[in-house]
Amino acid sequence: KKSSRKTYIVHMAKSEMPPSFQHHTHWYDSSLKSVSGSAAMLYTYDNVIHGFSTQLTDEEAEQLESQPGILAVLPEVRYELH
Amino acid sequence: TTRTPEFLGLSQAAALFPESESASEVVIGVLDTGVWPESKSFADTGLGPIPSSWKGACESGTNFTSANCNKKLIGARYFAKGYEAALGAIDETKESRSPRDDDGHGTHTASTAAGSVVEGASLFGYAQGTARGMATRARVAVYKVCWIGGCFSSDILAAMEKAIDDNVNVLSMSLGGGMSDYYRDSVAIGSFAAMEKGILVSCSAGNAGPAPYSLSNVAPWITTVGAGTLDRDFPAFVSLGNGKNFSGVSLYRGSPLPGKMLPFVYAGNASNATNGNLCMMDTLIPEKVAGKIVLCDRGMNVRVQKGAVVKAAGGIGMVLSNTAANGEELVADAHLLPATAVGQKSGDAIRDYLFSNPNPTVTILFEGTKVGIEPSPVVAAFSSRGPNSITSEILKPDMIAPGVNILAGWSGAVGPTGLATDTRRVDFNIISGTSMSCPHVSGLAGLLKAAHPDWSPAAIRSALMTTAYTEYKNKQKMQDVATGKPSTPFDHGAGHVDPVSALNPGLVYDLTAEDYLGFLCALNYTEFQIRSLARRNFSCDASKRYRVTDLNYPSFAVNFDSVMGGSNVVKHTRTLTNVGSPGTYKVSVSPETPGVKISVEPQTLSFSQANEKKSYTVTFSGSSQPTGTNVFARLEWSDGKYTVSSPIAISWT
Repeated sequence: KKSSRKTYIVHMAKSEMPPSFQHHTHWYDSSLKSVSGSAAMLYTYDNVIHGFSTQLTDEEAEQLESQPGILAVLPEVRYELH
Repeated sequence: TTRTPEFLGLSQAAALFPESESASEVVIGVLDTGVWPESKSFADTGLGPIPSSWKGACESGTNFTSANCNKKLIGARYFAKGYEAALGAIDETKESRSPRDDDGHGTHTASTAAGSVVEGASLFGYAQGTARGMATRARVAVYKVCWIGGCFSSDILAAMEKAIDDNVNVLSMSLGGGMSDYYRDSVAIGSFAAMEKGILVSCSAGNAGPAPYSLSNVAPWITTVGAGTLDRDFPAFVSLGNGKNFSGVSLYRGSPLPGKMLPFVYAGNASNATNGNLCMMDTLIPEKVAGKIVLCDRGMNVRVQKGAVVKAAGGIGMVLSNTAANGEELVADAHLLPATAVGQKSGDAIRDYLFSNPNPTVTILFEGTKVGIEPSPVVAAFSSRGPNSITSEILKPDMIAPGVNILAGWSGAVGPTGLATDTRRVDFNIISGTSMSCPHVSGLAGLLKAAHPDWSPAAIRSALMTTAYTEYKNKQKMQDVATGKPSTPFDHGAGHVDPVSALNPGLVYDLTAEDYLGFLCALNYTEFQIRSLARRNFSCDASKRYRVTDLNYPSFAVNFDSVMGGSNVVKHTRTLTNVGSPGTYKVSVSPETPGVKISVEPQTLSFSQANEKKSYTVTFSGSSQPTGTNVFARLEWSDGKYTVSSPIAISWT
């Protein structure tokens, strides 16, 4: 279960992007790679949130949440039609 | 849709709504199961060039190319990365990896909001008429985020991201999930961003009624829509061997029953399963139901599947009985065999007849479509109810709109029941839910946006709320089918939409993104939570006292602590903006509310300029009442020409 991956929505504090990065998506990718070499971003967002979605294990999600510039790592929710 | 334009007064007031350029400049984005582009509801006859502001696209995929779009359907995108990450690659033999709607729900909602005029629409002759969306000249952009396995929030966010880039004016979302706080709810998060861009977001309130605290999509920057009935019905009576008749509804069209009384059996007595009364798959004993009409109870499996189960077991017809959960609410279905749905009381009486008669017999008399049904609208039993479980000081739902037995466009990939065994194909289908009432309001918002391009999403919602009605023309109060009594603001919010009045509301309660940020401060959101939701560095002003009751909402929800003695005093501040002609408005509050004194200062507001703003304060002074007490009232400002009405819900918790 620990190793199984789930989708997370990662909220980033875009204004805290380190000056060494040219573009915020590079910073997002670097933050992601620091906790998981294999994870890829499903989507990046800039209108609705500043951040991205990706698949992580619970452990990786916890590690990512403690990274600088990370506001929240929220598990994906499944919605239903009404 | 058929009938709702007349029911809402749109047909009679067509001249009031601009058919000019502005009406066709409005783009309504629909996040749902996609679209069936061949539906006549997306014909673009008479529409001019695509608005220059439009930045969207028509994406290709399984069974869908950009050629499927036109000047009505101007955008079509699909989002499946989250869905496939969660459930694996889409099986393209089962669903189209494209904007194409394999389900029907998305075509239904999109055509309800903005479908073109289609003469001679019906479902097997039921609900016959001229079908049209609420905003017939608005453009449609669909964003497919819902798949067989559900609608995943990473896809929903991606679709909202794109819809904002594409420049939609209204977003319609007939979906919901959980009841988490706003900063954890992707629909609330994406809607905040959309609201900031001037996009009105209209969402379904949920179908978890009539239980209280059952709402979805309650963020104050979202327009939350409950469901009411129309003045149309599809009667199909149950006629028992003892001569008694019971009302039912049905959309069955097919081989008639034999013209005689037929043997009748209760499913619970024709099954070895403990829940055999529910007519679930493989639970009926063919020898016991063959050639008979079967009484099934609602619950667990979908209603139309019960009919298919009876048919598969050799039954020739079905009477489907409501249980306490749905009471007397009658939702019609296009069953695969002669079938009718009856209310709980009728179901109980029919069951008693079955148990007390050695040779029970029955037949079903189908009467087609009836209009002019009263009382109507009534609040649908399934429509989710307040109070607001996340922020009790914000009254939700905001309003109700038609959501029961709504005819609109359908997919060509699936039958009207949605069952795999249903090989029928239809252009229009009749279904029910707050999924259907939401796009009504989305389309009406589009009409208002066309008439008042400078109005904010909050102003549009305010106009729809302060002109909504809660009484019938005979002054009787609107009813709740779940109780048979007058509905309350926890059921109908501000009331049932009245778009013609909403066009000229006189005054509106406007709101900006900063107002909503202040609301988040009043909720004691952390800086991180506000930054997550609002994508900006925003610090609540430590020297300022933020109060939820200061949010300039067009309705009032007041909570008294039943423990505290008489000294319960709550103040709400509101600001009205003049969008009508100059006038002096006087306030009234009615009816008298036991246990609470309501006073308003000042008592009159005079407006001489357009967009002039005036504020007032309402003071609620409550005496102690038992926990769980609710009282309701309405606060109205009137200058003799306009009436600006707000519901008040007061609770002792």
